[in-house]
Amino acid sequence: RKLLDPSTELTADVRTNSNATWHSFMRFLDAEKGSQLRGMSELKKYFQRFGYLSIPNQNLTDSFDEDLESAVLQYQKNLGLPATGRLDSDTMKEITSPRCGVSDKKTRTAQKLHAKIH
Amino acid sequence: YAYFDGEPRWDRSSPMILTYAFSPDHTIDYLSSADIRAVFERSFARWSSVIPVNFTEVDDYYSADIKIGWYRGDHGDGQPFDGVLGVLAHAFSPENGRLHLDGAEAWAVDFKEQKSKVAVDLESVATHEIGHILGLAHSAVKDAVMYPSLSPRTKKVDLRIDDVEGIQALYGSNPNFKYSSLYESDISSSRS
Repeated sequence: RKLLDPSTELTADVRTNSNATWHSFMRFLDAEKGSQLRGMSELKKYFQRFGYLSIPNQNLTDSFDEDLESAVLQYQKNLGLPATGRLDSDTMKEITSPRCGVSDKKTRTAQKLHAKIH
Repeated sequence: YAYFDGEPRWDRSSPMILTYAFSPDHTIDYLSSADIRAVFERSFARWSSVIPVNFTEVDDYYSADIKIGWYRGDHGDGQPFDGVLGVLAHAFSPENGRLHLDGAEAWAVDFKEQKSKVAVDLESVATHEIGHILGLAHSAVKDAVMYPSLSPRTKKVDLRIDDVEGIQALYGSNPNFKYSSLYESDISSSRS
């Protein structure tokens, strides 16, 4: 009997929301620092494209290293997701969603001024 | 809300009028020109209703402040499109004015007519990209128009308080703007 992949349920959920390229990232669901998964370098290119990684292409490896963890954390923070540093289901759902091509880099979040009455 | 580095904005004398035009060569043929024009008119009007900036369509594409066109794959600006879904569109920060939509998408002005499962609402994307044209970057607020992602067959066109506060901090408020025109849920969450 064919065993179900743990990501099957989520995969079905995002199928209509993702294109073929990004849909393949679903195989990285629940990966975290220390994981070594074939094709992880493609996910790194995604983070590179949207301004979260600045490693040259030739140095992109398939290991979930510290740089990728920091990119995932920044991505989660920028998009209002729980900051787990892991490729959890919320994060994967967002990564595989269609989006605007404008990089998330070089943005400055406005700081609200806090006044005190003395 | 967030801004691009340096907080670029359009710097024109008041009252500010920005012109826009559609590329005569880079367009799509399955939506009528009238429908496309109506969508963009509504999208520009949404931003115009909260800031003192007016948008006028002009015929001369090359002299327009905002240049709108549909492109496929590598179209020469260093940001190639990637086919169906993935990246839907992109625009440049002030005062560049280029607004590009991916010609490979199934663009929709009415989901009753556009039956594709991967149809993308043109008005939602247009409203988002105009936000970039004006100087807003991506927001972390999921309901905001400036949130970067949009699911197929989803409409998100109404400016939320995060979008309004962000753009008004750049351009000031339209004197006719009333907070009561925003979602009640937005107003109450802002108050809290």
